[in-house]
Amino acid sequence: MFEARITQGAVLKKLVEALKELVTEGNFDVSSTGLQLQAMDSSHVCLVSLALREDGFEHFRCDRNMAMGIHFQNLSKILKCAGNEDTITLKAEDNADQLTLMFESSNQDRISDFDLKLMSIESEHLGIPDQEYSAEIKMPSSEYQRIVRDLTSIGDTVLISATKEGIKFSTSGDVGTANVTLRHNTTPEKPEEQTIIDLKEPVALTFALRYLNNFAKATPLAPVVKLSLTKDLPIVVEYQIGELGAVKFYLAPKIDD
Amino acid sequence: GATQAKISAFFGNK
Repeated sequence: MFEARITQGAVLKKLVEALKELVTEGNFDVSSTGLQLQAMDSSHVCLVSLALREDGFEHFRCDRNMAMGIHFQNLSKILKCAGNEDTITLKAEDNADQLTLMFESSNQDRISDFDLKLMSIESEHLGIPDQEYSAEIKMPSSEYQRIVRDLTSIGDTVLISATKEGIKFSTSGDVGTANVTLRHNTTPEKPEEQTIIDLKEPVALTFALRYLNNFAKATPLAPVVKLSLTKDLPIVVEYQIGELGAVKFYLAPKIDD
Repeated sequence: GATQAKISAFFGNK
């Protein structure tokens, strides 16, 4: 059987809210090492990779590997019934066709359980190579959210260029043009307020803002976001979820004809 | 103009 208990149920709620617009359905692949999800958006332009470690949960048991097919809008409906302070336990029998979610209030005086019907999803797993990136930028996730939201109101695509001067986001549209540059800035005392640019070589790539804006739905999960860029490769937008794991969004670039 | 690439063009099937 599979059983995973998380005291901070709000994390699970935020996670599903972050994913549900981008991916309709996907498999929760559970094994003794944790829970993983890899899913593409409907247009196969971006990929979400979620990995939650077994030791990040208060309790984790998985007797045999399983792929649990989840419809994210439906999971979201159920998780909306959990309180923000609730502990959430996920449970499934081996080869089950449903996932049980149990919500316990912090003072244990309210317990509820919901069964989510599982789906059979044929999903292809893509191999994501480990690699060095030309530029890695860590910045406050709220800053990333603001930049992509602001630029989405001006244009459809963004040119992201990383140089020793900083990281620049540029767009243009009917109303005009916009440029936002962030400089390397380690002055703030709190690491989560710093902008750290690790540049091996200058790089410039163009991406669809619609997706970058969608990734920012993960902002409530983490104070810091990391962007990784290499010429002619997908950008990685990564949120560390405390000690529990990470969600990474990969977006294929726009390529000049 | 620029063409939107598919993600599978970069990451092969496992």
